[in-house]
Amino acid sequence: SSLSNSKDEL
Amino acid sequence: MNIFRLAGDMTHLASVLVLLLKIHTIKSCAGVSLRTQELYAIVFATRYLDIFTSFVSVYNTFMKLVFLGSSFSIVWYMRYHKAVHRTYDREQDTFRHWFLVLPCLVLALLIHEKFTFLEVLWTFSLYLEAVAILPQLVLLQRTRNIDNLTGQYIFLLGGYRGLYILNWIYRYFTEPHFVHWITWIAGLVQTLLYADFFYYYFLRFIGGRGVE
Repeated sequence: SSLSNSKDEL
Repeated sequence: MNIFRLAGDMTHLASVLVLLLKIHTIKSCAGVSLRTQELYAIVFATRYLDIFTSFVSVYNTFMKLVFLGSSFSIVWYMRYHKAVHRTYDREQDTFRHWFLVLPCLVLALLIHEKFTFLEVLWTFSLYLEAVAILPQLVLLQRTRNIDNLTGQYIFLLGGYRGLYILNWIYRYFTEPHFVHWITWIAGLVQTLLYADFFYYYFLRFIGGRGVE
């Protein structure tokens, strides 16, 4: 899902 | 985390520190667009809404707090600090930046990855950040040449998202299913808007003159 790996960026 | 993203975050941090250095030490914001700073404060406020709900890492939370704190304190300095406010070029900084907010919000309501409150505002912050530099670039054209600190600030601010593009390319090839068109296109547009600034900025380095 998008939460996993695009919300870990600033 | 990869070196491109770390370099991007450090470049972004450096841009904020250069601006805070200029405003806090020489108490001047000459050549700096308050409107761009206000847009950036909105960008961070809408992008980091999940700061208390989703913990990624100490680094991530720390950097979010730094960007939130610095963007709002820069706006405060430029609006309310007597000495700094006096150096603010109100007559020249007239780009109708509120006209940027609504289209970005509408676009985020139309094009997003998930239709949830946080995701739409997060997407809005990506679109808004892509165009947030416009008032600053317009002010730059009007004030002709600027001091080195302001030039370095804009250069670093433009460079950070360019490094993020390298990060996205790296992650696309190393992580399966890492595809985020919205982030990528917004980041590309944002970086392309700096193209002519970068051109003149490098000319300055070659020519050794101020940024014309």
